[in-house]
Amino acid sequence: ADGEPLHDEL
Amino acid sequence: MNIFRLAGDMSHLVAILILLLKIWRSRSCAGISGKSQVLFALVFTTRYLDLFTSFISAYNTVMKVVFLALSYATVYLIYMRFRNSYDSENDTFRVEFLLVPVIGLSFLENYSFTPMEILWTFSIFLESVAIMPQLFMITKTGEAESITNHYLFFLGLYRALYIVNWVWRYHTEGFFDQIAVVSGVVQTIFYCDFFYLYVTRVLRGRGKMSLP
Repeated sequence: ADGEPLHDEL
Repeated sequence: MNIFRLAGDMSHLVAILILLLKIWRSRSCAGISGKSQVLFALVFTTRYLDLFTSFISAYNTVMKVVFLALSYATVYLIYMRFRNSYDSENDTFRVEFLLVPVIGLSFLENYSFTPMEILWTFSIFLESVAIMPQLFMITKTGEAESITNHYLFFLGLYRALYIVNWVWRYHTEGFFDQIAVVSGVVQTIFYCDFFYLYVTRVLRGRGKMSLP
């Protein structure tokens, strides 16, 4: 969703 | 993905496997804090809810599933299969003293006030303190088996490598995740005293070591 960061780390 | 991040993830995996195999082979979880392991299972559970909402990469998905499965397997071995060897009398850290402030902070400081983001933030904050019952237990009993120390060493190495990864990502892609970085640095500081003792005592052949 917009404004929510994508957490690409574990 | 960079080499530091990959090496960090691999150290994390090695740490978890060392612990699991130690318990499995010795048929005993003596000296292991079940509370820390439950907290780590909770960390993975609340952080990896995005398995259901967003796909990042095959690597990412596989590692998340592996971490979840291994953490639950560890908790199962400690509290079910080898519960007779569980040293509950020395695993007396009051977990609520960690959970209450961590829950409070994750509501106050997050990237977005949504259930998923609050749970992600909770998992980041909780991970930074989840090892405290284990360190408390070692302090209480006065010593830890060297295999437990190897476990803690690889956990600490994973945290240190993640910091290098963040420095790298900041310079190469302008990436800066304030919540992860601040709590990651705090978490790594917890391991510094342990690192020093590990290098000076365990690696010099005494096998066992004690924390002051």
